[in-house]
This record gives sequence, structure tokens and C-alpha cells, in this order.
Amino acid sequence: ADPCYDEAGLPRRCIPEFINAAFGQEVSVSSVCGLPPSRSCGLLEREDRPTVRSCQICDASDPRHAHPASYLTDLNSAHNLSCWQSENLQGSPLNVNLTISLGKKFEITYVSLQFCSPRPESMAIYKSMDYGRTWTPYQFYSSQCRRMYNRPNKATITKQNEQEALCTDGHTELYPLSGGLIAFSTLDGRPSGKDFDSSPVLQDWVTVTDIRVVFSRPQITRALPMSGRENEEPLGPPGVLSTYYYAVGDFQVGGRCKCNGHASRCLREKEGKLVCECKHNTEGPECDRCKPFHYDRPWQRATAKEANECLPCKCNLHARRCRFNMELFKLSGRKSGGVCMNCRHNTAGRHCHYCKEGFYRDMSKAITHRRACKACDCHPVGAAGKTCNQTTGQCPCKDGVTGITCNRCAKGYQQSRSPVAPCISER
Amino acid sequence: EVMPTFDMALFDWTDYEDMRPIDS
Repeated sequence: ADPCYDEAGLPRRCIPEFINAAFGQEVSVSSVCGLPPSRSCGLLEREDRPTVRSCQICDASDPRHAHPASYLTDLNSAHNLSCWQSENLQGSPLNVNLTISLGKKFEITYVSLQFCSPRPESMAIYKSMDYGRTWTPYQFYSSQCRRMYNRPNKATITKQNEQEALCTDGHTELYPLSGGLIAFSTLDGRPSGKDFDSSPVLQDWVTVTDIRVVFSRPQITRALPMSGRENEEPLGPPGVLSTYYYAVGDFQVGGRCKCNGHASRCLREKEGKLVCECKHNTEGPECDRCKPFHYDRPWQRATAKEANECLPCKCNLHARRCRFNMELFKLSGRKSGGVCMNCRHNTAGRHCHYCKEGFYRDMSKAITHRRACKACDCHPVGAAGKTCNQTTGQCPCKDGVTGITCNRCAKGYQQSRSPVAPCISER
Repeated sequence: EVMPTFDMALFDWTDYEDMRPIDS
């Protein structure tokens, strides 16, 4: 059964399944450890000792000790969390970026990061809707929102600012030292989220082609001395600004392939590009327009109540092209706005529903028949014009002339020698 | 009574050449 149609074959809204759109996708990172091999130390929480320092080698050329960006979106298990890790960074906080391209517009509901290092003290999430050409702030995390991002901490979300990035000091604590999570729910707390179907603002808000995460500041660096020599050694004295790094084991972007309610799945084209499998007479990467000749009403997103499928223009099989006219659509009570173009088979009119001048309707045939319109065939001499009655085919005859095509003299008249007055009274 | 159709050959086209049907 096609989810885009009900049991009776009527169209209904359909949506692709919910997925982690980041899974298996390439992530572009601004920093990765192991080139050249380096030694880095992090803090671990242990039952016997609250905090110990653990040091390890990062070597990009050795798979056992590498921490590449591909580990961000690979398959993770609870027992084997493979982590991407940045270079050792030193001094004033340096930005580290993670950028993921989803390859297509998605409507996302969350972005989450599971850390192998302590979570950053300040971090920003940005989104792009145009494949990385422009970026919009999506969410900020910082214990100093105003200072870092010039935004208030935990601002109240209203209908006026629900499409703006907010800042929170949540998820910025030092602990847990490893395994901490940051998860941003795109609709959480947004007032229009309850009526998402009728909120173009939020539909736009959740639409994403790329996500960028920027780690702006590490945890209180003086509390994290990182330059240990042994593999595992006690915590050193605080107050020393030392090296730090970021490490993330899992980068998820949860959502659905955006198809505006007109497709139940997305497929890969021959070139590998992801596109919606559009139904309801729609087309485009996001089923975002009507197919040619299906403009009898404007394109609309499908809702739970109404599939809003694109409808073909009513041209009685006499035209292949049509255009949409909003004024006619409004005049029809928002039912039909299609105007047929280049009516064929001698038809004319908005729907190719009557015969063009010089032709009349043959009532023995349906209007959809290609010979529904017959030539008037008005006599060049006997008729006063070339246009006949649309229904009967009767041509306008000169005085004394008769016949459907005005090709005979009426009773009491005889043919003259003048083509101007072909019939003259016998009297 | 069926009236005969015009006999185009009977018309005097002298002054009305422009009106003359192509096939007459």
C-alpha cells in the first residue's frame, strides 16, 4: 500500500521515516589530532579515585590510535564509543568547527553530541538552508551567554522570537568528564510547535541542509592540567593554563527528509543525490512545486487534514499547457485557477470548452472528442459572414439566401449574376 | 422542395474578383 493514498485511492499526507540524517555522512572538521602523532591527556572519573588523568597517543597513521572525523557519524555501541578528537589546543580559546552536509533539505527535530572529553563551556550550533552558502545561528550554550554570544540566558520563548537562536547555560557543567551529552531540540518550548502544520515560521525553522557546531571555549582550563607523563596519574595542582582538546563520539541530526507531505520516502538519484519520491502530482527535490499542467490551484504543503494534491487543469483533452491565474482562482471560491494555453482541435476558451470562431459545436460528440468542433463552412458568396451559430452551425445568410451554409436561394428567389446579391426575388 | 445550390459559373465576377472563391 502506498502511504500517500488511502484505501479508497484518495491522496493523504505522507512523510518519510524519522532517521539520524548524520549517520554515515562525512563531517568536515577544522582540527583533528594525530598529524603528527601527539600525546593528549584527559580526566576520567573512577569509583576508587574521583578524578584521574589518563593520557593516550593519537596517531592518524595507526588505526588503533587514530581519531578521525568519520568516528563522529559511524555506528556506535555503548561498549565501544569511537571518538573524533581535535589537536591539542593551547592558550586563548580557539574555535573548532564540525560541519556536516545532509545533502538535501531535512526537517530536523534534534541535534545531539555525545562527548568523550568534557563538554565545552561555550558552544554554538548553526544551520544552513542553502547548502552552506549562508549560516544562521540555531542555538548557543554558554555559562556566559551575554559575554560570549550577546544573548540573554534562557530567554522566554514567545511567538515573536520562536525562530531565533537562544542561549542557555544548561549542559555546560564540567561533569561528567566524559560521556556528557548536549542535545538541542528544535521545537522544544516553541509556542507554534503544537500547531506545526499551520506555522510556516517553524516549518522554516526546522528546515536544514547543513549543520555546523562551533566549540568556542573549553571548560575551566586551569582545572584541567593535561600534560601528564604517565599513562594514568593523579590530578595536578590547579591554576596552570594548559593544553586542551575536544573529543566527540557521536554526532546526530534527527529528522525527516523534507518532502512537504507529498512523499513517503527519499531515494538516491543516479548521481547519488537524495531526492523525494514525489506523489500527489508534485515534483522537485522537496516536492515543492506542481508538475507541468497541474496548476489548477496553487502548490501547497500537505497537512494532516488535507493532502492538497496538485490538480490538472481542465482542458477537455485539447491542451497540454496551462497557467495559473490567482484572480480567477479567487473568483471561483478558491477551487479552480488554471487557464489552458494553445487550445487545439479548433477549440477556445479558458478550459478549451467551446469552439473557436468559424467553427460550431457538433453535439453528437463529447466536448473531449478531437472532432467536437466542426467548421462552419459558410458559403463565400451566400453568407454574410464566416462565423456561424455555435450550437446549430447556421451561417448568417444574405437576403434571399437559405441553407445551413447559405448556399441556396430561398423559395421565391432565383440566382442572380451578382455575387453581392446572389439571390433576387422572382417578382 | 430542395433548392439548387449556387452555380458559381453564373456569377459575373467582373467587379468582384476579390470575392471569387479559389475553387470557382
